Amino acid sequence: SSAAQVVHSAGRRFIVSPVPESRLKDQ
Amino acid sequence: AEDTGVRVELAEEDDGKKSSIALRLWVEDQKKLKGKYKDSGAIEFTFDLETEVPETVAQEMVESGFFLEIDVKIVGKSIRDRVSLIKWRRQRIVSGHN
Repeated sequence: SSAAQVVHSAGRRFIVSPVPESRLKDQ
Repeated sequence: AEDTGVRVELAEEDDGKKSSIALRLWVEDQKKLKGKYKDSGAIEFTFDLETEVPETVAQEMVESGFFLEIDVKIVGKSIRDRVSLIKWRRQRIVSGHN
């Protein structure tokens, strides 16, 4: 799934989303 | 900045004014990390340039399971380098105006 995932840690919100392939190195 | 294998970029345009800014972090080269990295994508978060410490955010990422404790320094350094660059750019703009 390409939907963003939200993770909360100590009041901070981390939003996780896929990295565009063009931004990946050595892969 | 040193190539740490962890890339940190602005997730929004820097207007040069607000202290809290959105950043996006992802692993570009997992060979540079000591621990085994679970590829979970890009992590977006807000960071307060005036009050927050990059190493604290790195620790929170460890606690959230994105990275292992062994890599907390490299993640913290990656954030710190980007934050320094943002602050440096802002300083330049301010001194250019004066």
